[in-house]
Amino acid sequence: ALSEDEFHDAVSGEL
Amino acid sequence: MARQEQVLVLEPQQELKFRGPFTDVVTATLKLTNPTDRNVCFKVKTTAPRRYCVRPNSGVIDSGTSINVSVMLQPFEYDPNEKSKHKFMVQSILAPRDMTDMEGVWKEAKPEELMDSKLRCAFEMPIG
Repeated sequence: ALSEDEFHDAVSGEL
Repeated sequence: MARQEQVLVLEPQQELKFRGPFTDVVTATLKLTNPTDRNVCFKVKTTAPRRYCVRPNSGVIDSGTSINVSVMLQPFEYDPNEKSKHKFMVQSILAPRDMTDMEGVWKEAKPEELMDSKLRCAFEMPIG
């Protein structure tokens, strides 16, 4: 089965 | 459990387009409009958090207003055959009328109060 997408908080600072 | 329908209007609605070349940061803009009479808290999530810088990545959209979110794709080695699998989610919740701090709103949020919209990403090379 397709792995359910795993979402993380987006980053607003420097990566 | 009936999920609350998303009240925010997203532009674009389904797909964020990033036009290369990808040797430098490429920015896509996601416009979030709040057509309701309530303030709405939002936060942006992604399946590729190390690849994108998102500003603002969370906040409150006052009733009847819009904000533009800049989604900045960091430079990478573009492969035209590699279809982007990255996805974004805008999670939102109606702001309590007496809201003091936003963190508290997310902590106390009940799952059925949360709304979310998902967008996929598309990478395009410049024309010509």
